[in-house]
Amino acid sequence: TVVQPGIAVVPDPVLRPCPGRIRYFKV
Amino acid sequence: VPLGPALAYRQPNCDDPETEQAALAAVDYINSHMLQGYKHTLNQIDKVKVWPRRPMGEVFELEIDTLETTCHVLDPTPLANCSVRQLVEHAVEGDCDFRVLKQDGQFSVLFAKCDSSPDSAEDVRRLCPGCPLLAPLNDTKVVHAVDVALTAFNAQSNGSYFRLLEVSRAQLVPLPPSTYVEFAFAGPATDCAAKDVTDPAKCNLLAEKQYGFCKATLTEKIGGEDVAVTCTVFQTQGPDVVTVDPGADPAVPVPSPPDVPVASLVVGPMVV
Repeated sequence: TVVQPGIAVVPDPVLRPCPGRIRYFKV
Repeated sequence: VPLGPALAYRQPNCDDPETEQAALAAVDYINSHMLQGYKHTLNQIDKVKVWPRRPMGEVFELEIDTLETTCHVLDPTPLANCSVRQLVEHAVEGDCDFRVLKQDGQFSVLFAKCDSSPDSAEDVRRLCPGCPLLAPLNDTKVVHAVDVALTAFNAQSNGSYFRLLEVSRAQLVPLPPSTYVEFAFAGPATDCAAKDVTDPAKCNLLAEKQYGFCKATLTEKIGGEDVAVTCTVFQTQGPDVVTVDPGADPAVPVPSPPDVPVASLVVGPMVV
């Protein structure tokens, strides 16, 4: 059995879809 | 019989243009349906889920944060021209849940639920130790300041008698010791003229209502108090402006400018 050497999987930066951008300021 | 394919929702980004369009339609909806307080503007989209809807369309399930602006809900000023209440003025945040239907490119609100809450006193004090905080609207000083300010405004507005609609904001200012209030009024749709009013409760609102908004400060001083009030009457085409010379004799009505039809009451920011 040919074992694929473990490839370090670096998760691509998860685009945080939410919460979205703050348009003014956070209370 | 197996159920139809489970209705799965999709989760676009909160800053997707389509999501933002749905959120802006929802904010317009609350501003056009609120009956008191101030207009709110979109500050942040917290969550979004988009459900397919049979037979057509999609339903956006949104959670958004809003911020209070300085425009009263009755003020015809476009939201884009309303400034956001700043933190040092004791900002107010709204938390809203919406369901917005998108069909044929149009957005319509199916459900809306919003709660608003002022920023904490600690946050305001951290930014501005000496800034006044929001006061309870039924505080005796607040009620008195509104009463004095509206009376002063009525005394100056030739012949019309405006009635209090809502105290929308108040602050007890430590130095100089004073009370700052903002309130909305309706009128002059009453059948009373200011000079004849003995018991305002007996004035009946007439059909042609007009709305307006005042900002006033009642300053305590030795042996009395001073009131400064600025009011705007909202006309259908937006607030008009006329100033009344505080020194003028209130009994002598201010003639409206020749180009203004006498029928339209042109009243605006007036300092008494």
